Order: sequence, then C-alpha cells, then structure tokens
Amino acid sequence: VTAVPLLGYREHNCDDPEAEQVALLAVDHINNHLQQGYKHILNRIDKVKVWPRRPTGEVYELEIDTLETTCHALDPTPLANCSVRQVTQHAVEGDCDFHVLKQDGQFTVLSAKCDSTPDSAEDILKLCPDCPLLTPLNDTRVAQAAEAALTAFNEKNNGAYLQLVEIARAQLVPLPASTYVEFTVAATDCVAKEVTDPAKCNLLADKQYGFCKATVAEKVAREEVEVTCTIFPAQPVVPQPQPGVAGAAAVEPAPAVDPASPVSPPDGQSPSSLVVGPVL
Amino acid sequence: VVVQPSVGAAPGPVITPCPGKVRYFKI
Repeated sequence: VTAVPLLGYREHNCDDPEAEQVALLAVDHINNHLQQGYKHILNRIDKVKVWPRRPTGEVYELEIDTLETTCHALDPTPLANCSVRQVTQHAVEGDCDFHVLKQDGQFTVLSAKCDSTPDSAEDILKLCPDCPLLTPLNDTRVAQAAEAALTAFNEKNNGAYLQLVEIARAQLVPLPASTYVEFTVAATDCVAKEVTDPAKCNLLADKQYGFCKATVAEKVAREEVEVTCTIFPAQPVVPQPQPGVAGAAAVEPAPAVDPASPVSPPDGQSPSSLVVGPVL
Repeated sequence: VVVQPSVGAAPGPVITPCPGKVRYFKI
C-alpha cells in the first residue's frame, strides 16, 4: 500500500515577500470593489496558511488588518498617495479574511470578507481628550450640515448643480460648536446658478463624482458654512475578471465608478483646477 | 531547529512568524 500524504496546509511567515504580495493584491481587491466609504491600506498581516489545491496551484488563506485612509472610494488618487486616517481623527480599522488562488504564477481572489470598526472612544479620549468622535451618519445635525454645505456650495458654483450622493463621515465639534461632515456629490445636467427645481435635474450619463468637506457652525439666527469640494475626473473602469467559483463572495458587488467613457473636465480644465473653495 | 541526535540544540530566539509587523499603528 502506497502511503498517501495528507494534504495539509503550511504556515507562512506573515512578513514573507510573497505573503505581502498576496496581501497587497487583497487590499487592491477591497478598494476596487468599494462604492462608498474610504479606501483602506494594509496595516498588518495577521495569519497566512497555504493550502495545496487539486489538480494544481495553491490557495492562500489570509487574515489582514487594514486602516482607513483619507481618500474616498470614488477618489481616483492612487492608494500610495493617500494618507492614513490618524487616531486623532477617529481612525477606522478593517479586519479581512481572504482566499487567494495562486496558479501558474498568477494570483486570483476567490473570496473576501471584511468588517470595519472605528477605534474605541475611550482609546481616543485617553490620547486626545478634546478630539471630536465620529457621529452616526443618521444624526439629523449631520444631514442638515451636509444639506446646508451643499446648498452654499451650489449658490457659489458656476458649474453643474451638484446632488448629494453619500455622507461619508461626520463629527460633532464641541469648540467652537459645529458639525464637521464629509460627503460625496454627483454632477447633474442643470447649471447650479439657474436651478429652480432641483428635482428636475438628472445625473449625467457619464457619472461625475466629487468629494466635499464642510464645517457648519450654528451662530445666533444664522449658520456659518465653510465648504470645499473637489470634482473628480470621470474614470474609465476596466471590468476585472472574477473566477466563477461557487460560494465566492466579493466585498462589494459593483465597481467603484460606472464603466463609462472618460469625460473631459468642463472648459478643458485640469482636474486640479476643479478644486473649489472654501466658500464662506 | 534540526540537529544530529548526538548534538544538543542550542536555545535560540523563538521565531513568531505571525502576526507580521504593524506598518502604521495598532488600534
């Protein structure tokens, strides 16, 4: 009787170059499938197991920790140029489990599962007692601040009327009493200064998104709004082939940006010239 | 550490292959 060796896994050093290569591919996979929230960056590889696969290849079972960056998922800035969200800004961590197939020298993500968690309030306040904490996005003050900021921006904007897409993060600042909010917007077919009924404005067929940061302070009988918006150049998205493996799951189902043809910025402006603000 | 049976294994540092290094900070 020929002894049949058991097909067990082998453990890898988590800082092994190949483990890191697989982890970076996994992080790219996360970011390429995000539609909302912020891009994440690799912080630590927690565990790596490599399983033999019949008839050929190997499957990497990977656990990684990620950190939220300041680049929104719709922001075309390369991840390498994105800053990690600092603890004082109430950092958010991701915990991800991946299965990645290595076959013929090629890596393919088979499955991905991530959970994200903000740092504990206790930890932040120990380090920085005055730092504002993240506020739930369904807080009415947050929604009102985003609406007020976008209205103020549209009133001063010479370009397309912008619609709110998603409130991405918010903090209630104690001193001076104000609401800080970050949100995404999309350009419509209306001119901002001519809009009478926003409900009649439609999103552009080639979706063009933007990202705004605003601080809205409640003053006596008035609001003081400071808002800056950046309109992203439309990005062509090349659909990525995914393996037809039963039970495979992606982090998010759809690409970050609609697979539309590229659109030039209005008036031939460069992307950097589309950064507008602050509007007071 | 693999040694010949007649040779005693010298105590070495315990290698912890995982988890790996923290690149930014741990929360």
